[in-house]
Amino acid sequence: KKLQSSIRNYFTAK
Amino acid sequence: MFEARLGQATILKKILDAIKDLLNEGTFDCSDSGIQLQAMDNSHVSLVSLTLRSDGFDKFRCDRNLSMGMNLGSMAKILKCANNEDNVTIKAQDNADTVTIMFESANQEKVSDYGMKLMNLDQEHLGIPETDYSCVVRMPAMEFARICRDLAQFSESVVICCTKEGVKFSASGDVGTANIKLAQTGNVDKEEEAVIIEMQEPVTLTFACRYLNAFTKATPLSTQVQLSMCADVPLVVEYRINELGHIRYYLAPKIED
Repeated sequence: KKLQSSIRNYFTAK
Repeated sequence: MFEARLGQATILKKILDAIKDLLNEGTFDCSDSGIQLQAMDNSHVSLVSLTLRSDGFDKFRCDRNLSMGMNLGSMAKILKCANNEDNVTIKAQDNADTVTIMFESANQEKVSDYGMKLMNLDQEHLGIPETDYSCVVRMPAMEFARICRDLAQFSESVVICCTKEGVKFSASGDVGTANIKLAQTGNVDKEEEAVIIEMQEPVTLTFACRYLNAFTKATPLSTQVQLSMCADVPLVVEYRINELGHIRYYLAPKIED
């Protein structure tokens, strides 16, 4: 089973 | 003073159609280089990044940088009031709490203006790192929309596998399995019908169909779509807006439990 990751895990807050 | 004018309202209608299913509201950041919007969808799975260059507008004036938070549902209601061929002008005073959207018929005989309250949105901006993508696929936007629509019937997820032979989209579920393979086109007369693959190394990634289908709402903006992929990083789905800019969607992959 694959889980949906969050876009926040890849991009950092500016 | 901010003022931006486009020759045809239809472009703005299409842009709004391309983002309003993912975002309820968004901040349009205006500067003398143009208009930018960056926002995550409510579930923080995808990110929309819209760039409209000032030189793509018929008229563009931005004296001071301005951030206009807008309810996109309200904006869509206003844009429904425009005919596709109308000129559209977006205007705001510095530090204003409203924006004016004006439509003019081609013969100037009908002029309408709509005022909309701006919102103070506390949206976080994310830094998108420079990435060397392993595979970049360019293909007809209609074909991509068709594939996403077809595969969504079989599963919530689609696996995209890109090799030097081509790109394969797969889904499997209760109904059965589905595989769609596209080979790189050889000689094409029309550039917009081409499938072009630039591959550094093969990549296989899994994505949610729901979001891919939401991205394909941008199809009317562009004949071609570009998919950029790299292991373990978000997919980039880019639609170029002719002579005006682009809309990019970033989608976080599905990962092993």
